[in-house]
Amino acid sequence: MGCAFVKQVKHAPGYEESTLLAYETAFTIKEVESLYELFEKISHLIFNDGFIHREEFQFVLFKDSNKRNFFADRIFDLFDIKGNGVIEFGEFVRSLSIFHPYTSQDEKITFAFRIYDLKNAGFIEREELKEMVLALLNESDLFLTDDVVETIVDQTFKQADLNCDEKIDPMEWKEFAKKNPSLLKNMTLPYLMDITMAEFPNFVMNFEVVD
Amino acid sequence: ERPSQMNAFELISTSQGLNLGSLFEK
Repeated sequence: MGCAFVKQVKHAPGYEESTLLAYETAFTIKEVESLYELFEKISHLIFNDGFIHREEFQFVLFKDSNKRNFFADRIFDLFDIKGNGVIEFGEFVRSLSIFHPYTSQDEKITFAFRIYDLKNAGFIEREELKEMVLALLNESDLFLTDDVVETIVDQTFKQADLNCDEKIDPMEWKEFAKKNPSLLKNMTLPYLMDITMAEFPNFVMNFEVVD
Repeated sequence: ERPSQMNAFELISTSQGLNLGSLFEK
């Protein structure tokens, strides 16, 4: 009787089959396999446990694991679909699929709405919008007086809040985003078109000794 | 465009934290 040896490929916990992920997303099987390479690189940067932690996500975006950024935090929280504090491989692929050039504009509009709906309440309030503008100013070199910030928020609400109830709901957001397509510019990553040809960056951690 | 005429979402969308291209840039 012969023995058959089946080569077992070791995958990180939370790994999902590439065929399933390709079926559910805009990626092909080969593209999902390429994304696994990228996922492996990021998830072994600091914690080496096969999950992407917040610090690892921040490091690849800013080359600094300690830099906190309001909007990077929002993106991380949405990628972390299960809400368990880490991004698993399946969550990584499903979330990146939203940014694929072939994904419909409607899906991108919905995802962008979820980024800006800070309280997950199903609408964007004036105070939330102001909070986001202030967060943006905080991370940039742009300084605007409080009056100017109020004016910007007021004018945006005038354009987007069609029923004047002081809330931007998903339908109003959809209308507004369609009239202002530049808002969705960062919702499409051209890199994802040629992902099987890509050589992913080698992220290198610089550990600094803090006294 | 004067800042006071800017659309708040357009301003927000310039955040580096919303630019996932860095995941792929060498």
